[in-house]
Amino acid sequence: ALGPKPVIPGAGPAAPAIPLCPGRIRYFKV
Amino acid sequence: ARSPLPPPVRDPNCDDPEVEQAAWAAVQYVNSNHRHGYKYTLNQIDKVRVYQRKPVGEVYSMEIDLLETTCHVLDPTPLENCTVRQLTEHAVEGDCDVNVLKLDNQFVVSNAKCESSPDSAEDVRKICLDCALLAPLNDTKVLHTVDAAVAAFNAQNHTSYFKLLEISRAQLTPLHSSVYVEFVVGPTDCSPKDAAEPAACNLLADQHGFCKATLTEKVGGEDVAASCVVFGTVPVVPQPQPDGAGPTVGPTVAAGTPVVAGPGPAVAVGPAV
Repeated sequence: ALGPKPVIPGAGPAAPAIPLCPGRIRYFKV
Repeated sequence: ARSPLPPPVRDPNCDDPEVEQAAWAAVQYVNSNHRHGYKYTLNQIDKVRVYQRKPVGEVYSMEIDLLETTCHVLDPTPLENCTVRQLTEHAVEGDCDVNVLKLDNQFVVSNAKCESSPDSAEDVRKICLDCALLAPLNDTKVLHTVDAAVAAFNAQNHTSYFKLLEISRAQLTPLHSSVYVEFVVGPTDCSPKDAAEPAACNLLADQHGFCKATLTEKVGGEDVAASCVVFGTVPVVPQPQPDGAGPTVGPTVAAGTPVVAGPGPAVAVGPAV
């Protein structure tokens, strides 16, 4: 409904994926 | 001198299944390489980088957060059945830097460096004003509580005299009116009756009792409540018999069968008595 994504002049190629870290907390953070 | 690490091959996600496998190998390594205190379990993977290992394999260089469980390292209970120590019990965290080698789809820990630290008293107070805080294990009140608890446990009618092996944990209530301790005992080749010289009693191999006790101060004295879970084969110590009576056959408990000894005679749990 908002139309196509605007093109930002000068924007380079997509950055490499950043690793998802730290990982999930299994219990609680101390 | 060590050669510097080569550039990393990749930076995987911390929750990547292979990274988790490497982290669990590290947890197992840590638990099997300390002989005092409690087993730790994985809480969070903080960082990971993977390096090529020449001529073959990969090295997972990781930072992991662990949490103390309620199972002692000498307790045969599998880690997956151990409960994490809760914040209200003054939780303890472990921070580890580990290198895990992956070779032929097997993860082998090459080195680990860990530091453990308790949660801050302020953080415990934020969630619970009257929670007991961890106390130094050489605190006079702690030592007194453990002595009283070991004596109380030995005063129950066991076949062996039990010696103190380790004080594992101690907590003092805010007003210091009660002391809670956890400690490890081991059965000896002495019966409780001939343990007048405890130094002469020899510990039996691979048998441990994990005990919890509370000493409460009251007007004119103190109360001690102690209970222990004993793992291992408890031998029969011959008891003096009236003339003509045959040898007593006492309880022999198979390895891994817990014996809960609370206030009263020892009760064997499970069918192995």
